[in-house]
Parts: sequence; structure tokens; C-alpha cells
Amino acid sequence: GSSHLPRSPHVFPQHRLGVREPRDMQREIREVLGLPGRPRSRAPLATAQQPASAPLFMLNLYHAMTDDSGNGPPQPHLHRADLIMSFVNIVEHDRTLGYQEPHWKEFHFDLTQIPAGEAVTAAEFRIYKEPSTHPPNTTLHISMFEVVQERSNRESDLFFLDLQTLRSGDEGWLVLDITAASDRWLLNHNKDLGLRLYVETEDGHSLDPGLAGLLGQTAPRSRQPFMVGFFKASQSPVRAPR
Amino acid sequence: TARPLKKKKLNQVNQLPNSNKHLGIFDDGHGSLDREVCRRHELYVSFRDLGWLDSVIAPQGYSAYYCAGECIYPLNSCMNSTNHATMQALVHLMKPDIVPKVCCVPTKLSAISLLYYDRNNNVILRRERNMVVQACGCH
Repeated sequence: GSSHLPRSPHVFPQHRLGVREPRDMQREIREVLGLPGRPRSRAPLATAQQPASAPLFMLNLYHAMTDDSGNGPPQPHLHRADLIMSFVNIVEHDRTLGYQEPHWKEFHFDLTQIPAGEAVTAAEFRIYKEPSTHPPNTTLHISMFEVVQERSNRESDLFFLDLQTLRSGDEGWLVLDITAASDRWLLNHNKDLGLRLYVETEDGHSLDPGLAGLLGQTAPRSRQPFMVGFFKASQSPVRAPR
Repeated sequence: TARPLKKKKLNQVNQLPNSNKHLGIFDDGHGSLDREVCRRHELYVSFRDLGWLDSVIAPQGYSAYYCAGECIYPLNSCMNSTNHATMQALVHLMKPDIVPKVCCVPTKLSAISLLYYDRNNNVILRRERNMVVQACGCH
């Protein structure tokens, strides 16, 4: 049923697509599909040092993203994001036992890898909590702040992000919402993101985060703290202030 | 005497067995004058073959389709049918009486998700919507 159309053979140069080596064609298809160029070899980290908590969490997200059946556990923030990045903390400060109160734990993240033009739809800081017996069976308030400006001669400028209340005997991943800090980190791309964590008991006493059961970089690989950013490509990467 | 032979040869070309029932409106354009008909190929892009598995966590690879053969308006050899179709659709809009409507329009695209390590051992999950050609207008 094809009709003979007039053909203008000299409108375009006549090239043969031809048949290529699969590897060449794979590279060609990868480039056309916009997949990243050949990933550079990663900074060598001995496997024993490599945190596994973030990859395990991200693998769950990957399965949820590729699972069309919809039977998996709901993953908040996932459906709106095109890019999800997890970061492991590069520095961890402790002002705990032996210092005057308040005690705190501070984590710093290098966010320079975030591609330009990405809008943050959500961001979380995840830290694992083991059951704690001091003090036993009490209510703990865990608050998270962004370190806006560090000062050598006095207390740093802090910006409140989130507060969670739990019991000292609780165990599992504690998720703190740090989305409110995203505007600043997108504007100060080259500055590390500093997050500080405080623990207080019901009667307002400061508690060492380690004693409260919160694990840091010295935890087993599958329980080390990390942060996750959910992004969507947008022209105005900075969220409108609420 | 030579001339009759040539004419016979052309006929022979038009009688080529049509290996692809679903050729588009380029039916004769695809197969004229000893040219290989444009056919769909399936290509499995294997991250293992590319030596990427030290940084790609998932998937191991993905299936994609592409056209290969003689298309009447191949713009250059770096394009697969998707880009080819998009470009030709634009040119057809500009010169509808010269450039025929495109047939190699992707009719089905699907997303691909890639989980991989960046250089700082951060883990990245990227979803590329409408990226993998599952079917195109040629076939």
C-alpha cells in the first residue's frame, strides 16, 4: 500500500548507518539516551571502610522506583524526584562527655557533586539509634540544626531544622527532615553542609548522643549515618520561601 | 546489449523479498538500488561488558532497539532512529512538499533508572524518563 512519493535525493548527505561493533553502538546509544559518560573510577576506599548504609537504602529506592506493581512499601518523596543523591559524612565532630553542656554531635557533608539546575524536593538525615539504658525508659528529644556560620571565639550560628521525640529504648533508623536547609546549600554550593544534633531528656538536661544510642561513623558499615537529597530538574533551583 | 541487463537488474531489486513486513511509507525508498532495508535491531546495553559494574550498582544493563540499514534521510551516522525521526519531523514541518512525513517516530518510550557511585562514593539514583526506545515508526 505504499504510494510513490517524490524523493529529493540531494536534500541530505547520503550516509550508511551500517552495522557496528556492539560496543560502539552501545556507547552511541548511551550517549543518545543521555546516560552519564563512563563513570570515572571511584576514589579507592577499602571495602571494609565503605559505608553500606546509604547504598542499601538507595537500592531499596531503586527497586521501589522500578517496581511497576506498586506492591512495595510506599516511599515518600520518590515519585516526584528524578535524581536522588545520598551523601556520607566526611567529618564528624563530637562535643560529648568531658565537655560542659550542651553535648552535641556534628556532621559535615561535601555537596559539590550536586548538578547545577536541580531543585530540591526533599532532604533527610538518617541516623541509626540503638536501645539506650541511660537513663532507662525515658523520653528523649532529638533536635537537628544547620550550622550556618562557625565562629572560632563563640557559639556557631545555628538554624533549626527538625525535632523528634522518642523513648530511650527505641531502636531503628531515625529520619530527620533537613529540607529547610536546602535553599542555603544550593546557593553556597562550595560550602560543606554542617548538621548538628542535640539530645535532651524530658527535664531539659543535655545528653551525650552516643549514650542515647545514636551511632556515628564508628558504627558498623550498614548503620552509619548519611543524608539523602531528592531533586527534580528545574529552572529555578531555589524553593520559594514559605 | 548492456542496457537491457541494467533494466533487468532494477526490476530484480524491486522484487527483493521484503524481510520486514512493517516497512513505513518509505517502502521503496528503503530498498531501492541495492540498499539494505532499514530493519529494527535489539541491542542489550551491558554495563558488565562496558566494565562499569565497579560503579554501577543496578541494573546490570538494559534492552534498547534501534534501526539499522538504509534510511532515505539519515542525517549522520551518529543518530539512532529516535533522533533521526525527531529531526526529520522538524524538517518536514519546514518543507512539507520536499521532505515527506517521518515514519521512524518512536511510538513507545520507557524510563530507565540507574543506581551508581559517583567519584566520592556517594550513591546516586537517576531516573531518565522517556529514554529507552521500545518501538519506532519503522516497525
